[in-house]
Amino acid sequence: MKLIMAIVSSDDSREVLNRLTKAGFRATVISTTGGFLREGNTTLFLGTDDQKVAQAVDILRQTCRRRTQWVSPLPTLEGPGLEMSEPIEVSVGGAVVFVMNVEQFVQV
Amino acid sequence: MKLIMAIVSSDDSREVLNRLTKAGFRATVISTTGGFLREGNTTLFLGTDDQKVAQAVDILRQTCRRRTQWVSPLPTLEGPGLEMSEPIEVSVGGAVVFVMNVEQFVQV
Amino acid sequence: MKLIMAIVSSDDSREVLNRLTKAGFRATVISTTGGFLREGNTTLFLGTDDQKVAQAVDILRQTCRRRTQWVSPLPTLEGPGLEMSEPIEVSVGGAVVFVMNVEQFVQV
Ligand SMILES: Nc1ncnc2c1ncn2[C@@H]1O[C@@H]2COP(=O)(O)O[C@H]3[C@@H](O)[C@H](n4cnc5c(N)ncnc54)O[C@@H]3COP(=O)(O)O[C@H]2[C@H]1O
Ligand SMILES: Nc1ncnc2c1ncn2[C@@H]1O[C@@H]2COP(=O)(O)O[C@H]3[C@@H](O)[C@H](n4cnc5c(N)ncnc54)O[C@@H]3COP(=O)(O)O[C@H]2[C@H]1O
Ligand SMILES: Nc1ncnc2c1ncn2[C@@H]1O[C@@H]2COP(=O)(O)O[C@H]3[C@@H](O)[C@H](n4cnc5c(N)ncnc54)O[C@@H]3COP(=O)(O)O[C@H]2[C@H]1O
Repeated sequence: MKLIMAIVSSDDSREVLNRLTKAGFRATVISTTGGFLREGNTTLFLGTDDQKVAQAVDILRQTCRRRTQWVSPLPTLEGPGLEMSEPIEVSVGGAVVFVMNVEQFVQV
Repeated sequence: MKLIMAIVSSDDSREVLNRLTKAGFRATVISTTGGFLREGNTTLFLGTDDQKVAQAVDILRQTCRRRTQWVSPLPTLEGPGLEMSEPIEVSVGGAVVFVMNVEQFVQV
Repeated sequence: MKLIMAIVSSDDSREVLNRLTKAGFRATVISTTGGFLREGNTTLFLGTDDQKVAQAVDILRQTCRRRTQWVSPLPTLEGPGLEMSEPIEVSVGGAVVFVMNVEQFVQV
């Protein structure tokens, strides 16, 4: 068994969850925040059989299309004056996926 | 060391946490949402020695008794008219537990 | 690739995140609750190359200084009368860090 941790944009999370559930995947959903933009995003944890990992990743690829957006990262702790950086172009909307091994799975 | 991720129903989470803490386990608690029913549940992360995993799982088994409940899953993205399924009987209240290996543990 | 799960006090989380981001780490932030004190804390998930784990742990060590505080743990489920324990001295403010192996990393 593997545990998939997928961080997706909140705009895509409903669609992703519908497609994953329809394909028989089980998931637990967490509201999270991005470390860089400090904006809300969504993290999904999916425990699944080893041979279904590729299918889950496919669904994530198809649903979470990457797109670019101009943003101003938050001023850092050093103070708003010194560190207010120029707006930068970041790519958002994709999915960041980590697959980990599960040593033991128990369903009570 | 192992990291246990246990998803329990929110009704059971207080009791589970009391029993685990009393038995000397340390835990971090996250409010999460179920992918299928889209209802709130609770996820516990417990880092523990390898030989205490079985005891933690026992406490989860004893505290999270599984019971059945009739529910209508949310209408999916295709629109409320087409996909409104019949109420179905689901079993809730159990615990879903993943045990993963920890390569390094650091306490600052 | 490794996935670092670091539980830090909420007071330290902004500073920690600033330093990690400045050092080029990527992170996802979750508002969590401590199992014992039932107070809010912050959990960071950081996916990073194997050889950068030590640097991330260093930043956590430098930023999350441990300090002691007197607290009364919540009365447990057995009832406020019976289990109201004496205030105890706990050390807070440190960081609890788990490093796990990532079998597959996908960025869509
Ligand atoms: N130091 C930096 N310099 C320039 N641009 C930067 C940057 N850090 C992040 N970005 C850009 O900003 C987007 C949002 O990052 P954020 O950290 O808010 O939100 C992230 C974060 O929550 C999570 N994430 C990404 N990589 C991660 C990792 N290695 N570990 C943990 N979480 C990660 O996925 C979200 C989306 O990441 P994604 O890569 O698609 O999109 C990122 C990336 O395009
Ligand atoms: N496609 C489907 N068809 C019919 N019935 C379905 C179904 N998906 C889920 N159910 C039923 O609905 C209950 C609640 O699922 P939910 O996804 O909201 O809430 C889940 C989810 O948050 C988590 N979970 C379960 N299996 C998981 C997995 N493999 N990976 C990640 N999270 C999982 O644990 C919660 C409780 O799961 P549990 O199995 O006890 O109970 C499940 C199960 O009995
Ligand atoms: N049974 C007990 N008896 C006496 N004192 C106790 C205790 N359990 C916890 N403490 C003390 O209380 C502090 C807060 O614990 P809490 O569980 O609320 O908040 C914890 C918890 O959210 C998380 N954590 C610590 N160890 C963990 C583990 N093995 N697995 C999962 N989460 C852990 O990190 C937070 C800070 O932990 P830290 O060790 O720095 O600080 C702990 C520790 O000093």
